[in-house]
Amino acid sequence: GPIVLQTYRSIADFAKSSTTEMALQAGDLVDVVEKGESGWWFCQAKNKRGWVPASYLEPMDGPDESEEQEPNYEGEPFVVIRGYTAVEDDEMTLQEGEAIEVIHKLLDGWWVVRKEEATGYYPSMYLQKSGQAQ
Amino acid sequence: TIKQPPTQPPPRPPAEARRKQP
Repeated sequence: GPIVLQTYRSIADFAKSSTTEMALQAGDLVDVVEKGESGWWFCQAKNKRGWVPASYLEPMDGPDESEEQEPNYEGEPFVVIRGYTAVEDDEMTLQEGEAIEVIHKLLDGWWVVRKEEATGYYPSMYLQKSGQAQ
Repeated sequence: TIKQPPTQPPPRPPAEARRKQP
């Protein structure tokens, strides 16, 4: 049967920075084709398609809180597969190979991680579950 | 086939989204 796609509304303007992304204006309606854990969602509109940041979209049918996981304060072990230097105060700076714990997997692709006493946001696409081959 | 997603992390949520967070 036909695949029913969820419609989302853009809450802000988004300027694309690569050819696979899709620019948005606040209020644009898009259908979501694929939701990536990285926080990039593949969307289509009337005559365009491309990747869009999940945090710029809100569901037309009310908040889909069911998709958002609860924080797990015990933490899930992950390894940093790519270093990142914090840009904002609430982000973490980590080096490749460091072991951290993920305590909250957010749909926008910025996960809350813990390293010793410090916590902050880190891009999920630069993390890999401990013990998994890359 | 769906193109590969961008290799850069997505931007942090816009101010509009942050205001909605509790």
